[in-house]
Amino acid sequence: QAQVPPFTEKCEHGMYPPKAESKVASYVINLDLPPAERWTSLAKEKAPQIRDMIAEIKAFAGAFGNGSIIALVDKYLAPLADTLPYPFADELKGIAKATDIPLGEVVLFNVFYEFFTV
Amino acid sequence: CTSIVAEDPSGKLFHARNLDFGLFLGWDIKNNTWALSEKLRPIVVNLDWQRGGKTVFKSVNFAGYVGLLTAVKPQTFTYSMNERFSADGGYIGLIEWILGQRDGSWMGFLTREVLENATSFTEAETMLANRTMLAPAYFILGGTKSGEGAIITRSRERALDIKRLDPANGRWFLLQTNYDNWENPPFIDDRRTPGDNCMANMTTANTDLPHIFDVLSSKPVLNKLTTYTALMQVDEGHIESYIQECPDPCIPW
Repeated sequence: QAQVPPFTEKCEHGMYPPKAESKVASYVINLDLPPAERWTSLAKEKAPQIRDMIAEIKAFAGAFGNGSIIALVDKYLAPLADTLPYPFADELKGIAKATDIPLGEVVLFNVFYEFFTV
Repeated sequence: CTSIVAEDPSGKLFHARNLDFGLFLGWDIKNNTWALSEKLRPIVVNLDWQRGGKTVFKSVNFAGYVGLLTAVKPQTFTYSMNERFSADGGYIGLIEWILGQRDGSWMGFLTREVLENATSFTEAETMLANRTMLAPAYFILGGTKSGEGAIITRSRERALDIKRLDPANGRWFLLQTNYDNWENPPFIDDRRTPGDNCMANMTTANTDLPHIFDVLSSKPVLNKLTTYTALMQVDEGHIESYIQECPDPCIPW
């Protein structure tokens, strides 16, 4: 059922406000906290969903190279965190700790844009 | 992605965006969805970044991602970022970084720095236009005064072009997708023409967040990759966001 080009263009009207369940929830990030602690509360709450999302990226990457790409992520991207400017290395380590996700995979998510722009 | 900065007849500025992500990362033929886009929607969050109990800026983030893709610094500027594809892509900058050449900025981290430190539209524009980066990008900025709106087209080294609002000459909105604005978009992914048409149909007199939400909810500006729509108004420091899904029939990108 997905529509392929050329598509039918129609300008929508009266779409706002959208359904209440589509509204995104709000959180506070306290910049006065040490970087490693800023994300703890949010990361813990969203840990299952973040794990799901990273699993999807790994599944995609795993389709190439028989899992060797994932091995490279775990081996090389975790040390990359320490080369990142302050305060980002500590923030990523805090997220990894709060979610119990390997640091290399948290780094992968945070540098995914740089990977993806080809 | 599609980002829009628009100005109403009184000079009030509005900024909104669709965040599209997940192209080619697993098409679910049963549900007509992109696998990664589906996994991103549950981790969309609004963040209020505070120091000393006061808001410094607000953003829409994916939980676990510490950089910024969509944000407002109240009474100062609004910001969004669209992906720019290039053969000289971010993976080259990434390899250079790993090999020890670390003079470039990571997109997400540069934008954190801009939102935390820039104190004006002009300062934000200068920072986003001039820093060496690891990856190309489009930065879309809105300010507080009439005419303060810009699309900064970035290569890794420099700003290739800055297109600004010019309401005195009829350019009362800027709309940016994922292609350089001085070239035609590919016909298989032309969200610019329908977006421009819907903005023109909306007219400057009706410029407000609900009407811009209508434009961003119109296919193919809304498509199967769209994860959320964010709406921002700088004077009020307002940001709101909504998870988006594109009901069939809907273009995959």
